[in-house]
Amino acid sequence: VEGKSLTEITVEELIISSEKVAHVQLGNPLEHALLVLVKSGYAAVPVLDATYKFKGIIGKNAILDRVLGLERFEMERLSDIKVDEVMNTDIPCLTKEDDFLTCLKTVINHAFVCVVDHDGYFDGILTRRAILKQLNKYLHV
Amino acid sequence: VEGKSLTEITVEELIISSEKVAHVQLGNPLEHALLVLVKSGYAAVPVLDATYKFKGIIGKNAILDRVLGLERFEMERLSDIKVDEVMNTDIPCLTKEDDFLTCLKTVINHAFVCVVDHDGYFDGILTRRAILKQLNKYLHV
Ligand SMILES: Nc1ncnc2c1ncn2[C@@H]1O[C@@H]2COP(=O)(O)O[C@H]3[C@@H](O)[C@H](n4cnc5c(N)ncnc54)O[C@@H]3COP(=O)(O)O[C@H]2[C@H]1O
Ligand SMILES: Nc1ncnc2c1ncn2[C@@H]1O[C@@H]2COP(=O)(O)O[C@H]3[C@@H](O)[C@H](n4cnc5c(N)ncnc54)O[C@@H]3COP(=O)(O)O[C@H]2[C@H]1O
Repeated sequence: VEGKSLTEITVEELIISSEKVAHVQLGNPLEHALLVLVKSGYAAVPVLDATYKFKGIIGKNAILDRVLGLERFEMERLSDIKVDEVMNTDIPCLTKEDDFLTCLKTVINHAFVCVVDHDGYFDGILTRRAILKQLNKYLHV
Repeated sequence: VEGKSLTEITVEELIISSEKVAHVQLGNPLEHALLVLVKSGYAAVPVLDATYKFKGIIGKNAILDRVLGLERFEMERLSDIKVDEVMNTDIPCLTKEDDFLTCLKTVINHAFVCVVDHDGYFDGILTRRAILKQLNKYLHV
């Protein structure tokens, strides 16, 4: 009975929906992306195109690693490089129907996962925190 | 029976021990800390003093936020500011004897937690990934 209640939970109940998710646009320069990341406080955020389709993830490490020169961080180059040259596109996605165990397996290696609909439009994100809160609840019943 | 096996697990079985943990020293300038963070790829790492006592956590966001000026990121200031002026000391710690449910509760709001002995010496870290892997195993039995 306990096990049954967890497996009934889907992404839809755990998702942080798109309007609450900080993101950057495909054409943005890294300078803008880094400002969004530092001001929001997030290590990485989704990258969306102009129609709100999910394209990849961009994080502070990839940006800083890109401009790390032999002597210093060459921050002036940030306005010349676009987000799509640096973003990570090799990331799993989930849909709203995916079940709890699929979510759990996916967040083992990813701090958050993007949720898309069947046409690739961005629905929101599923975070490790949401999964851990649910598991904590389940184990205290 | 299933529930019993999880509650028997302690920090000691899940810990990433200190020699495998990237860290910075209390006296280091932010410039060194940022290099350690970008090269290791970690968003944040522990700060230890010269005797290996745990002092706090330092992350890329706190460093970048500190040098974000009105016009640009003032990276030249990184060599003048020390890690202890920026690090976060308001963080929970665990000990090797703490049980699984205590770990789970603590990582809900922290991507990783530092483990110390009874004299405050740094033993290692407990990550969300370690907790999630254990829970995944438990739910697939
Ligand atoms: N402003 C804030 N207020 C309170 N707690 C905060 C916070 N920023 C970060 N945290 C805490 O730190 C964890 C790691 O954040 P990080 O930015 O590295 O990694 C985050 C970030 O990359 C992304 N993320 C989370 N919420 C987001 C949002 N609203 N928009 C865009 N990205 C988000 O998902 C990752 C995992 O998030 P998760 O919540 O599991 O885990 C978060 C959360 O527990
Ligand atoms: N080099 C790498 N290889 C493979 N996967 C990697 C990786 N770097 C990061 N990841 C993945 O990204 C997650 C978030 O890493 P982050 O650096 O934001 O946040 C990390 C970092 O701040 C810290 N951390 C983890 N391992 C560390 C280590 N050996 N030394 C210092 N800090 C560490 O604990 C946080 C949570 O780590 P966790 O393993 O749960 O979760 C990691 C892991 O799943």
